[in-house]
Amino acid sequence: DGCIQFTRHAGDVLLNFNRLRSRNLLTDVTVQVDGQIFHTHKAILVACSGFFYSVFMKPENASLSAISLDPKVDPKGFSLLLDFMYTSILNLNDTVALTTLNTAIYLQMEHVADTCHRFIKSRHQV
Amino acid sequence: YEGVNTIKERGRSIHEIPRQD
Repeated sequence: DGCIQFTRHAGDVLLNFNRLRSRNLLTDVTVQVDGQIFHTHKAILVACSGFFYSVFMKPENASLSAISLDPKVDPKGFSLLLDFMYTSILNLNDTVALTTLNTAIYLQMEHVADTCHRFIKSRHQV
Repeated sequence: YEGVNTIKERGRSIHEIPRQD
């Protein structure tokens, strides 16, 4: 007896979620960040961000279909982190590293924030 | 699945949702 592990399953599932997002299919919450609108899936936001977990785990918020973030949040940083949630790829560079760090802290994505912090430190050492 | 003989399947596991219809 044995079992078969499909090693690329997690990536295939996430790619399908990203295809749904890009076609705005089955999206169930719009996130407004400083005037910009992002169509997303609650389950992905909650799975990736402590902030969204704390928001949507409250019964009174579970059916929310729109949420506006604090005006201090940078849409560019949020967009990069949303892409990360749906692809596992974080597009860091000197221009966006600090805003991505700050946004990751706000969204309670500690592991990404640590990575941004290490990236910034490494660039200062160069 | 500790102790169970696991065969790793490297191919695609599910259908791929197209970029557009």
